[in-house]
Amino acid sequence: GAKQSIITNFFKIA
Amino acid sequence: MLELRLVQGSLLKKVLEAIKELVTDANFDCSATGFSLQAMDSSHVALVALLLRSEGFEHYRCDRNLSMGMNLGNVSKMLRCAGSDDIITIKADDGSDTVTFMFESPNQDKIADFEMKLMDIDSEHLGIPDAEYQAIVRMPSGEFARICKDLSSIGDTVIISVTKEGVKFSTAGDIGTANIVCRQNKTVDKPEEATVIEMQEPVSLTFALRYLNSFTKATPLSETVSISLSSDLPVVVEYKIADMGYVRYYLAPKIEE
Repeated sequence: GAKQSIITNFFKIA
Repeated sequence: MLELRLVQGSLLKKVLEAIKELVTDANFDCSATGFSLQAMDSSHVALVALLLRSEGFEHYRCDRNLSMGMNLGNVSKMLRCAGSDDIITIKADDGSDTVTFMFESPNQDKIADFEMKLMDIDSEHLGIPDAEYQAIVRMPSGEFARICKDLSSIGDTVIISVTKEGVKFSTAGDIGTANIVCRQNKTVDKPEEATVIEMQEPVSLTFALRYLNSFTKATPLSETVSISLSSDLPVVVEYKIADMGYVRYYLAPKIEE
């Protein structure tokens, strides 16, 4: 099945 | 010294209801630009970004940038004590470990102040890059809420697909499957009832319905919602707050292994 990704995979710490 | 006076206090009550299910503790940041918040849910799958611009307040004084850590459940408890027509003022002194919410009835015959303890919260501020989205769907917020609620009684995830035909919401579960297609519909009496699809190219992404349902707690803030989609990016679900700013939710997609 599909795996849940997390936000920090896409947006980096500013 | 911080002093923010919001005549339409009900907006702040609605904002708290819109975010408190997703986020437990958060820093409210106050600057010359406005009153803002950025926070992830505890599992780091979703992110909420709030902006209330300074121009939207009747009075806005923020001498220096201030970050105030609050438990959102506690803020909500305090704001529930404000009447729906009350004017709300948020006050804090520099270096203070408390914030005061003042509620004034519209005819000034009742004035209440509630002081709340602030907390230290370690939070990471994420940089959200500007993105060109492959598709942006604008639709009535109540319709989107209804779709998310209906589909979550069938399945746990939704596939949102945008083509030139329209936007399709699909789910599957133990009892069966469901597909809801919304076609572009600009020929309605009121603009807030329209469904408008701006598509650069077709896109299809899978999301957990639990989070989308949580986002729909913002429905009372806006008649319309916009859903921005691109492959390999979190979806952005935005509710504009009239003349003041927005609540934006970002949700990381489910990705095939």
